[in-house]
Amino acid sequence: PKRAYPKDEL
Amino acid sequence: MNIFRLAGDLTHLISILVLLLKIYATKSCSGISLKTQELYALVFLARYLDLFTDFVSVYNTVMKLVFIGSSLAIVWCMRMHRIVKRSYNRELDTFRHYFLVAGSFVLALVVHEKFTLQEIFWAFSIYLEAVAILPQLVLLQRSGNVDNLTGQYVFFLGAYRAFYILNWIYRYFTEQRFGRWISWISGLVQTALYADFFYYYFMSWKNNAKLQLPA
Repeated sequence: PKRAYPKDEL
Repeated sequence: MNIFRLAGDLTHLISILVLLLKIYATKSCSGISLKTQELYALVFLARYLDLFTDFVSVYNTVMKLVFIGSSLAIVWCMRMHRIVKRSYNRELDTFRHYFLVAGSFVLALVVHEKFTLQEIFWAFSIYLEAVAILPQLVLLQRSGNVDNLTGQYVFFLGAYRAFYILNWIYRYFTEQRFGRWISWISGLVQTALYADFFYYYFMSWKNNAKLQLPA
């Protein structure tokens, strides 16, 4: 399943 | 990292530098809402709880430290600095921002991705950032004419999240992974709140007139 991308954003 | 997100981060950084320049150069914080600055400090503290636990990249860590440090420094400056605090428009900056904090936290308790402390605080920071500009926009409407640096500060602050929305669209199509819809919706609300400001900012720029927000 599509996963939310990791918290690599500010 | 993509060009939209880099542009967003740099625009965000520029907004902070413009605000620091205004306070440092004019030794005044007139027209700046202390409440919005406090809300932003809270947003960064709540969002970057993983600062010491999850290392993403040097860039990511450095930017987090810059955002936390600068927002706390501005709040300190506006509250404690002998000269700067005298120019704070206390009587105009009356938005009850505690309701924004409480509302965002309650919403985060109800709507989040995982019921963990870090996820709850992350969602709280996303919701709070969406509304954090409200005290500042209300202050601008009340304080009549807006000085250039303050107008530029709000403009860049609004523009950065618009770049993030482009970043989420880009990532959706290139990484085949849906974004976090909490960020999507909050980011759209946040950018929409700036819509009328952007309109009056553009008109003042086009007519080469002073920026005036209708009361």
